[in-house]
Amino acid sequence: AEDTGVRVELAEEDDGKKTSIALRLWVEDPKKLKGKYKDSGAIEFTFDLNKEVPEAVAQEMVDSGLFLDSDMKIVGRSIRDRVALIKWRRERTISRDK
Amino acid sequence: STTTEVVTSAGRRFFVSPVPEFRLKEQ
Repeated sequence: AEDTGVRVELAEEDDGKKTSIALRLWVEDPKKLKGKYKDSGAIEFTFDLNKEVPEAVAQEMVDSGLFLDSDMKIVGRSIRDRVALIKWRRERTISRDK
Repeated sequence: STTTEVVTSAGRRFFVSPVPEFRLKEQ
């Protein structure tokens, strides 16, 4: 995935079954953000792989003052990339088991 | 604990805590 300067990783081990999974997001490279970044730290949250939209979570982070509006897209894309990877890994595991 | 809980108007919970040193990219 593209290096957005925002890291998103699993905050728990993926058992491959749960649809709601804990993720952790933090800014690794503030220079890649458009807005002036104030260090908010690592943000942990749960994400429903089937129902939720990464951009909507990013919007909520903006609304909560964790990011500026100008960085909503980059945060959303970072979450989207990680979610896609998690889904891809799950699909691969399922097809391997078959 | 240094973790702060942020609850959004949509009811989502964000748990914010300091990023460990080793996680940060060397500047």
